[in-house]
Amino acid sequence: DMKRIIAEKARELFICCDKEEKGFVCRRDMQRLDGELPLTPEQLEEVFDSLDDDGNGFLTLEEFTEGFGGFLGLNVDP
Amino acid sequence: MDAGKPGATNEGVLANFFNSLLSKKSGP
Repeated sequence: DMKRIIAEKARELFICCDKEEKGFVCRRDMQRLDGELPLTPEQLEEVFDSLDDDGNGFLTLEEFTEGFGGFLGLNVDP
Repeated sequence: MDAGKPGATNEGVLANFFNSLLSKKSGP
């Protein structure tokens, strides 16, 4: 089903950011994407802030999946 | 889309981020 496919895709993309497979993405991980993605460090920071719902400085797979679902215009329960 | 330009909407930046990640994953 669609939600599961999206959740799986979100997981794949999450792993691109969480290269050490810690289970979360921190600001430092995000800044490492500078050079890999056509975004400025400021934009990466902005992305991090908007995905980090509770603002605790750690981006979980759940938060990431929600953000990805929102980007696709869907509500996804991981 | 305005993503990538200064003053782009937050939504645009997010879309740019996910699009870039997706094309990085599926690209060559």
